[in-house]
Amino acid sequence: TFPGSPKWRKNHLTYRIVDYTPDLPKESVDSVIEKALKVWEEVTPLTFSRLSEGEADIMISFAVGEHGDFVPFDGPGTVLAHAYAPGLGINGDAHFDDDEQWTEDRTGTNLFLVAAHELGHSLGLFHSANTEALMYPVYKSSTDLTRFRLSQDDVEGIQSLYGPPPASPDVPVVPTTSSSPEPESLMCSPALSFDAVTTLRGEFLFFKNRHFWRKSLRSPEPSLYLISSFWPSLPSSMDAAYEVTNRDTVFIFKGNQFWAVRGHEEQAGYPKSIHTLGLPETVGKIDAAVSDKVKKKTYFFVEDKYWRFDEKKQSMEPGFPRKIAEDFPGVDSKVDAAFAAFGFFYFFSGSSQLEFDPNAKKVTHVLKSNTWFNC
Amino acid sequence: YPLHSRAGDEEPGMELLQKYLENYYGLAKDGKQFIRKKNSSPVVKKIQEMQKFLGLEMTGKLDSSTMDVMLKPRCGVPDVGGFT
Repeated sequence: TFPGSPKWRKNHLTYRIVDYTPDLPKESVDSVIEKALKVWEEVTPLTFSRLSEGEADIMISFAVGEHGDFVPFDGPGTVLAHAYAPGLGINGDAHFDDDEQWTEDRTGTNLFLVAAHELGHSLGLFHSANTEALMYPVYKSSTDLTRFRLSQDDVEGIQSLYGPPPASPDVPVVPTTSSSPEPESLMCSPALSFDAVTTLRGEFLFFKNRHFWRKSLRSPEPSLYLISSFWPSLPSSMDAAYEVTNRDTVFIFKGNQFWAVRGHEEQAGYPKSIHTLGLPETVGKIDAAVSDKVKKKTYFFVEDKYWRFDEKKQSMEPGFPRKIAEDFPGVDSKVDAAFAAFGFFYFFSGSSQLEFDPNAKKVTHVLKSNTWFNC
Repeated sequence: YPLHSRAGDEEPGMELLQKYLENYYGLAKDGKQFIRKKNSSPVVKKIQEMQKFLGLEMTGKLDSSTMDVMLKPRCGVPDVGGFT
């Protein structure tokens, strides 16, 4: 935050686009600014409404050279924009250098990326030294706009000023560590369900929307992180995840694509199509996956059926799909997530969890999904 | 007689470095020729401060990777210090 941590003393703020760049249609500028504000709206209790005249909290303008604030712009390149910390008058305002070529894509200077950054200043964030953060001062033209999201650093910064958004009980929208009381209450919600669960180098990862809980057997308390803070390219709201321990790789699935990571490293050559694994074209997504490291088989669950992949041969086994309920008696509901540990398979369906013994071929315990969190 | 320039006066990037440190890292604008004190402890410290903030190796020198980042487009708000 800025020295003295200036912030708005209200949660509803007004903004006005005072003038426009000739580089883009007015409607495009309107929609880009709205999208940039939404970035911050999603992680705070702040809301915004647009004024068409008069003094707004955040006045947005495009200008060249000296433009009335004694901090002149410098022509094309270098300084793209600047903005002022929350407060009266010029404070809160964002100025964009109209000597830049503003674009909606990456052919010029992307207005969305710069606007989201400047509006971060308008809300009270100073620059971040975290190179992954939106509030890092240097413009990154390589940012993948389709997968843009705030870093953990940005979210923690803005939430240190305004707190988290009002949360629904099942959605952990507060990306912070377990030391904060908010995710504590979310992770212990009896309604908690998961998108995917996997092991990773002896730890357990429980994915939910943009976040995951990381549980180590060495520490009793799980910690909550943004997925993007570990793996910036991975999608949120993933479908499935599993670890192949002898390859030291975790595979992540969403829709008809999958990614591979080794620890913090995202592997090159991904995402790949799930059909390269041998799943038929009729399968558009998988619900869950789990790998048996002893038998070196990976199971892919799709609705009420499953396929089995031979990790040694790297091919799908013949004779599949088979009915889940026939080979995993007691696992009758659609599987949201699964992982293997201590010789058992753990299947998650909504807020329920089934412990399944693959040797005895029976469910040995029916649990709540969040039993791993010691609630 | 024309004034002879001092060794290093024409080293490229020095003016940019001076402006960058003044604008974004609070280097005092004391009007003195920056070039004469570029190896002085306060300037080296400022360069290191900048390199640390930008995630670069803290050499304290104007090396090519530091220069590359300084030439990239950026936000005009200072990175450190007070903001007016």
